[in-house]
Amino acid sequence: SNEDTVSTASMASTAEIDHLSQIVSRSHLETCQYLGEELQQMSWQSFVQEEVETYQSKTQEVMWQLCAVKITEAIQYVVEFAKRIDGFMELCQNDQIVLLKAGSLEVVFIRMCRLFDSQKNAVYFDGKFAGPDVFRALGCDDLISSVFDFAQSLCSLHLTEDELALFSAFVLLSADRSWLQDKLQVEKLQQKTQLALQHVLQKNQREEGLLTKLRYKVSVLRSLSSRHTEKLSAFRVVHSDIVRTHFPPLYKELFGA
Amino acid sequence: KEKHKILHQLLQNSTSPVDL
Repeated sequence: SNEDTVSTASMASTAEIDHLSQIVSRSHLETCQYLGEELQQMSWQSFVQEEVETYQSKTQEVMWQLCAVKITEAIQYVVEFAKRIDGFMELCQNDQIVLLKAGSLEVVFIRMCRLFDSQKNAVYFDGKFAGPDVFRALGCDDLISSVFDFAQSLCSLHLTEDELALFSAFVLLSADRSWLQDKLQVEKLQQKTQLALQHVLQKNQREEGLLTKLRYKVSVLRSLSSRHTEKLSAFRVVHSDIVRTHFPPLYKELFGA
Repeated sequence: KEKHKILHQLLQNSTSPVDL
């Protein structure tokens, strides 16, 4: 009977993990800004030199504002993704907000690899594919180049949509974010998500070290996200009026001081 | 709450502002 109990428990847990995988994958697909079919139909057209120069000749303020708008649009979809993850809405609202403030941009960076052309080193932005030089007017070449490096390296792993979905959920449900009220509950959710990710990687017969590679990506994502905040702070010092009057309110809530 | 007004709204809305 002891064996029965053990096997029932492990079966229940497998069923639970399968259920979580399905929910997270479905949520990811439902809340991706561009669906699989749309991606296939996309012309993957790059900006021509003249267009690149137009972006480069924009003022720093205008280019920052444009990027803030695009990031905010992407983040709204990430909020919807979070809401549909099993257990997220059961967290207290403080913790929901803490997780989104800390993790939503990181999920946008993960999702970026769906809209990234590795060969051209270009990302879908404002209607066409843009290389790092399109973003020169922002005045943060180092951060842009790191974001592109990250996208290149994530793309090289060729993650499936299921794997991307669970990796995104794993990042979003990080239990070590500051100011969480109920760390334990978030930790439980994250552990379940990690099991689901492991399970999917096994099912997809992925190489042994992939989970370790993804864990390393978590620290890269944190560094990108905090560097974005630093760049924004520096920008605000000079252009506080532009930020106050022209930046999307949600962007300010997420990244403002 | 005032500080995260929009996030609160997005989290509480059953219908999202995003046209999914």
